[in-house]
Amino acid sequence: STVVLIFQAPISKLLQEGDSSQEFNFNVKCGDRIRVGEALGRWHSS
Amino acid sequence: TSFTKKLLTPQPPPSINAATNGGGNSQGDSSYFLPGATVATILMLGALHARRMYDDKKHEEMREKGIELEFQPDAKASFLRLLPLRSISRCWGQLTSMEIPVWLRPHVYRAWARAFHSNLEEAALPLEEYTSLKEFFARALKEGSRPINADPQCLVSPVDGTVLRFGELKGAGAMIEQVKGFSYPVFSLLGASSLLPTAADINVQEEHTESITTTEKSKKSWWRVSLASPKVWDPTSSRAKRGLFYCVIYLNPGDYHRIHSPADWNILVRRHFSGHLYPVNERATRTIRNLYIENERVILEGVWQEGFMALAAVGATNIGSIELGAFNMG
Repeated sequence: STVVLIFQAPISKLLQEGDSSQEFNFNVKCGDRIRVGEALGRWHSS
Repeated sequence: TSFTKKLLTPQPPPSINAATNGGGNSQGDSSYFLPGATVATILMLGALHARRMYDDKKHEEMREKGIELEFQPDAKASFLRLLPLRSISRCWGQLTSMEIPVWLRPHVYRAWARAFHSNLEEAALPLEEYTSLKEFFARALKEGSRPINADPQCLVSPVDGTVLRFGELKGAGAMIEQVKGFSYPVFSLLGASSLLPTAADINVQEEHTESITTTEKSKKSWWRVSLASPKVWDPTSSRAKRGLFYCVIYLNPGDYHRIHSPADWNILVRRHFSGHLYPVNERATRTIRNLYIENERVILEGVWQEGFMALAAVGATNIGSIELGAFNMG
C-alpha cells in the first residue's frame, strides 16, 4: 500500500517571483527506508 | 492441518504387497498423483520467482547506474484491468482471516517475516496470540518501538516504508510525479471538494497577513481566524511564506501497517474513494496510469501549525480495506 502526504510548510519570505528558496528541507532521498516518527524534513525559522 | 501433517510425515515406500492391500496399482498411482501436482506447482512458482528476481536485479543495476525507468504501460498492466481484483482481494481477506492452529502460527508468521523482511521482535504480542495472518498483519508494535522526533520544527513520517517521491508542488495545476515521465494532478488525488489551498488562496493569504500586520499592528485580534475557508492565520508565522510539499511513501507487505499522525494536526475532513485494487509495487507505478487516483483510497484533510495538511492512504490488491476509525471500549 502507499501513503501520500501533502502539506504546507514555511519557505523563505525573500522570494523572487517564480523561484523559491526553501526553508523547509526534506532530509530523505528517494529509496530511503523510513519509520514512523523519524523526521521527513525540517524547517528553520528565519 | 491433516494435509500439512501428511506432507510433513515421511511416506512408507510402496512395498511388494501393495497389491495385497487391495489398493492395487491404482492406489499407488493416486498417492503419486498428489505429490506430482504439488511438485509441478512448486516448480512453476519457483520459475516465476526466479524470473521476478532476474527482472529486479536488472532494474537494480539500471538504478545503480542512475538510469531511472520511465513510465511504460505494458500488456501485463492491461491484463490486470481484466482481472476481478476486488473479488480476488476479498478472497485473500477471507483466506487470511482464517484461524491458524496455535502450533502452526509461529511457523507461518516467521515464514512471512522471512519472505517480506518483517521484524518480529517488535510485535506487541507473542506470535501465538495472533489468531490469523490478517490479525498479525495489522499488529501493533511494542511500546517505544517508534520514538517520535522531538524537534518542534520537523515533520515526521506517518508510516514505515520506502520514500518513493517527494518535492514541492508549484503552480496552479500542482502535479505529483508518479514515475519519471508521468504525473497526476493533486486535485484528482484529493478530490474536487478538497480544502487544498490553490496559488490564489496562498496569495490572498499573504495579502491578508500583510494588510493586518501593516494597518493593525497595534490592535491584533486573535479572533481573526476564519474557519469558513482554508486560510489559516497564525501571527507567529505570518512573516514566513508557505509552500506546498508532498511525499509518497510505499509500504511493502512486511512493513508495520499502522498509520500515525505526521504532526499535531486537526483533521477536518475524511473522504473515501472506492476504486480499483491494482498492486502498488514498483512495477505497477511504472506501468499503470493514474495508479493512485484509480485505486481505492481514504483521504484525511485538515490543518496543522504551518497550514494545510492531507494524508492519502491508497489501498492495493492485498490491502482491500482501510479502516476509517474504530470505537474502543473504555
